[in-house]
Amino acid sequence: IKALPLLQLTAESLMISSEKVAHVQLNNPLEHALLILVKSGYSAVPVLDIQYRFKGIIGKNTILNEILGLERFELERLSDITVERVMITNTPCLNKSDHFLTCLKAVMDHPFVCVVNQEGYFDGIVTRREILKQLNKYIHV
Amino acid sequence: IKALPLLQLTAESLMISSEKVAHVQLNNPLEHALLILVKSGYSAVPVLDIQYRFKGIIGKNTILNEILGLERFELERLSDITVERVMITNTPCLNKSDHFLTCLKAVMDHPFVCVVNQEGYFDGIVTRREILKQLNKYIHV
Ligand SMILES: Nc1ncnc2c1ncn2[C@@H]1O[C@@H]2COP(=O)(O)O[C@H]3[C@@H](O)[C@H](n4cnc5c(N)ncnc54)O[C@@H]3COP(=O)(O)O[C@H]2[C@H]1O
Ligand SMILES: Nc1ncnc2c1ncn2[C@@H]1O[C@@H]2COP(=O)(O)O[C@H]3[C@@H](O)[C@H](n4cnc5c(N)ncnc54)O[C@@H]3COP(=O)(O)O[C@H]2[C@H]1O
Repeated sequence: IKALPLLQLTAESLMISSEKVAHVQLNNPLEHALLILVKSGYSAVPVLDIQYRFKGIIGKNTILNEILGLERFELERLSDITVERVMITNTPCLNKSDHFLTCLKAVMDHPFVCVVNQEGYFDGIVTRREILKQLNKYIHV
Repeated sequence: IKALPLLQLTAESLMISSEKVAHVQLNNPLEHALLILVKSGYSAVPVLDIQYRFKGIIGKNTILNEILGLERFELERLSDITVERVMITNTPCLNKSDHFLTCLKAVMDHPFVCVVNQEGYFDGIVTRREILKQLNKYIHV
């Protein structure tokens, strides 16, 4: 099974490269983050610091949960809270050199996984769609 | 390749059955739909009519896009608009008897796909996660 060219694919060849990935910054207020998410159409995106190091993931779920008060969504609080305070930080990451099976396992529980290098710099994301596309290709071989 | 037990799996064996699927009704106001989405934690869920027939899909993207005004998110409009008016209706559906490859192709561009019978009744959903789990199992055989 190690002979399958599919299994030799690396995260680097599978990933959407960082310059094509929508993201937000650590210190952005949630108001800005929510606007980016709604305009880009993505449910969640990576959070980077000022030097493009990977810090976490922020999504509409997290933001809306944060402002859901007892009676209504308290939109005014969006300008008071920063991304850093509520983002999700315990998500698995991949390395550029990780092979296909590692990537497949990573997206089992996450719609996308960030590819990060040794120093923590953000390289890109591996999405479920890309994994499914490759599997679809090889399942027909 | 037709011999592979994986390819013989049907949508029925892959799907999350309707009783376990969070959904909203056609005539719910967006305010109710958004609450269901935030509390369930799902980005999008099926829309059913009063007889549990499949009608469309509603997600946070659609709702937030709808109320994004020029200056702010106009939350007050959420009680004025119904799910039916903004839901997405042109999504592909599956039939219980569809085989694995058909299901795989369906989730290529959609995180989940609804399983619907001839009369339009909602049977369940096939998710990317379930497809990936099965592929992960068989890729190790
Ligand atoms: N503008 C668009 N054009 C075409 N199809 C679109 C699309 N936006 C969303 N989709 C479809 O919907 C799926 C779920 O998107 P979601 O935003 O929930 O979840 C996305 C999003 O959170 C993130 N993502 C994907 N591409 C991204 C990017 N360029 N920048 C930032 N985040 C991205 O990765 C998750 C999984 O993406 P994946 O491609 O597997 O799956 C995507 C894709 O199949
Ligand atoms: N409560 C939870 N517990 C554990 N993991 C969770 C979870 N909520 C979300 N996830 C994880 O996040 C992925 C994306 O969820 P999302 O809500 O964007 O997108 C979901 C949601 O729109 C819909 N969905 C899944 N299960 C549902 C259910 N029981 N009722 C209604 N919709 C469901 O199908 C999409 C794809 O689901 P999938 O399982 O492939 O992928 C899920 C799953 O891996």
